[in-house]
Amino acid sequence: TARPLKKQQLNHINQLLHSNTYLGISDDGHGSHGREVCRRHELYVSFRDLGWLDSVIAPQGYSAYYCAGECIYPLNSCMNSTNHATMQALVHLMKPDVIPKVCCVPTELSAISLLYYDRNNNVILRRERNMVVQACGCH
Amino acid sequence: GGHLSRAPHVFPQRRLGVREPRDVQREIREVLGLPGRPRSRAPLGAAQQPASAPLFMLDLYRAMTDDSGGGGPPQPHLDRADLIMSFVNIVERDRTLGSQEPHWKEFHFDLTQIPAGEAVTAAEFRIYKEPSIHPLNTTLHISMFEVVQEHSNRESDLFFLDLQTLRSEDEGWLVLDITAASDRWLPNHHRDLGLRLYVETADGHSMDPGLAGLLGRQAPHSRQPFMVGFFRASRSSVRTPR
Repeated sequence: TARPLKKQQLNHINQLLHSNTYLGISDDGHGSHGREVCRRHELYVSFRDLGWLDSVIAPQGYSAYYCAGECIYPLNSCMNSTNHATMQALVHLMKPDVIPKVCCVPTELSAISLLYYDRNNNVILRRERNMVVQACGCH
Repeated sequence: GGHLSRAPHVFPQRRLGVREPRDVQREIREVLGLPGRPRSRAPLGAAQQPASAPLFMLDLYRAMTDDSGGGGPPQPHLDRADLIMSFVNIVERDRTLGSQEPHWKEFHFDLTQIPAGEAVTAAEFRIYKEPSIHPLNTTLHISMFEVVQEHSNRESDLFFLDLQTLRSEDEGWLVLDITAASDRWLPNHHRDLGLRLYVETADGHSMDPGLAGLLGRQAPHSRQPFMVGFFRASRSSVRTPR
C-alpha cells in the first residue's frame, strides 16, 4: 500500500514545483496575453516513495516534465494518450493539489529503463519507450 | 515571495478514498510494465554474494542507460531489445561419474513469466567455467542441446543448439547461443525449457562437465548458471483512450 507522503515531504515537493513556477528558475512558457502562461515543470516519480524498491532494483525514480497553463495543443479525450500522459493523469489522481491534469500532447519523448524482480524472482530489464516528456506542443 | 500575486492554477479538488491509491498504484505499475509484488525474497545476508543473474542484468541496465558509449563491455543484443529477462534454473540433473557414457548436465527453466506476444531477438545460456586440471592442456568441445521431448523408456529427443571449443585451463563465463530453441518455447512457454550440456575431449571421449570445470548448482551465488532472453516488445506504446 502506498505510504502517504509525510507532510513535510509533500510540502517540499510543493515548494520545489511552485518555486519553479514563481521563480521561473527552470521553466519557460508562453501564452496569449493575460492568460495563465503554459509552463513546463519537473515531475519526479519516486519508486522509493511508492515503496517499490523491494522489487525495483534500478532506478530509484525518474524525472519527467509536464505542463500547466494554457497550451496550444491541449490533449482531449479523442486523442491517444501516451504512456506518460496516462502516468501523469494517474499521479494527478493521487496528488491533485501537486500535479495538474495532463494538458498538452507531448511531442518529444524518451525512454526510461527499469530493472526489477518479477513474481518468480527472475530479474527483468525493461525499456519503456515514449515515457519521459522532453518537449510538449507548447515549447 | 516572488510572484505570489499570481494565484496558482486551481486544480479540480478530487480527493481519493483509502482504497483508490491502491488501484492507481496498480495502474501505474501496469503503465510501467511492473508486475505486482514479487514473492518475498529473504534479504541478502551480509556474507551472501548477489546472484549471478542480477549482477549480469545490472551490467546490462548500466549499458542501456549509459548509451553514450561510456565504459563496460559491449552488449551485442541490447540495442534491439525492449525487454530482457533472466531465468535461474529450477532443476539440474547430472549423468556423470560412475554411470554410463555419455556424461551430461541438464538444466530446466520455468518460462511462464514471459509476457505473451513477445518476439525473441536472442537468447543465451551462461555458465561459469573454472580451470580444469584433468586432463591438462587439452581441447574441450562443449555442446548444447535443447531437450525437445523426454521419454520414460528411451533417450530424450534433443535438438542441437550450439558448440564451443576451448582449452581445459580456460576460466570465465561461457556463453552458449540458445536462440534457436525459442521457436519451440515461445508457443508453449507453459512448459519448462530443458537444456543439456555435453563435454567431449579432442579425441572424442565424453567427460564429466563438473570435471571440465563447468559450475552448476554447487557454484557460489555469483557464479550460478542462468539463461537470458532478449525480446522485442510487441505491445503498442500508445494506449487506447479510456
